[in-house]
Amino acid sequence: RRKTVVNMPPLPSLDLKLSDP
Amino acid sequence: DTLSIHQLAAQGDLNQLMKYLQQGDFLIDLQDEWGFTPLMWAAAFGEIAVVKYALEKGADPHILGKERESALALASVRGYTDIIVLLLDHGVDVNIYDWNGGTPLLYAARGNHVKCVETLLAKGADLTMEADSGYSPMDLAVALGFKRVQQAIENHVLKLLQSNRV
Repeated sequence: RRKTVVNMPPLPSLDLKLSDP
Repeated sequence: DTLSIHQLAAQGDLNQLMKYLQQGDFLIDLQDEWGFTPLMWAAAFGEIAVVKYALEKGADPHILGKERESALALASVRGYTDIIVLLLDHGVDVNIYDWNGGTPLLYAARGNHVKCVETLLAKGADLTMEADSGYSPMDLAVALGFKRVQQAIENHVLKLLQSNRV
């Protein structure tokens, strides 16, 4: 019986790289 | 075929975790391949009972991952305010930063977690600390349209200005 494993979500990016319209 | 102590912590399996620690209480600070402790896994997944238990068992909340990830930042990413309070009560640095220059406040703002932002600010989080990308918590809130986070930061600044008038 295989146990469920949860994955650590990656830290979100703090770089938004906004492009000018 | 058994789960690691990190998985037990992440999944909130307190019973199995207690059994695991019969091999030795020191195992509570066992770091995985990324340098994460069971406490960090529990904080990342909002497993407050495990966080409490780990701290009672002497888990070190100051341990950082390989990229300087902290339990406090991991809890802030998902807005687990109660866990944040617990960690801060155990003396962790509210302005701890990782290798992206990410602070708990930046992650809380990024995640649009208003209560979390308010709590961190009340506990002395530095709102001038920018990520390596150059963004401050306010920058993120404004750019992402998180009005209530923006408001929380503004209210905090107003409070600071008012208290200085004495």
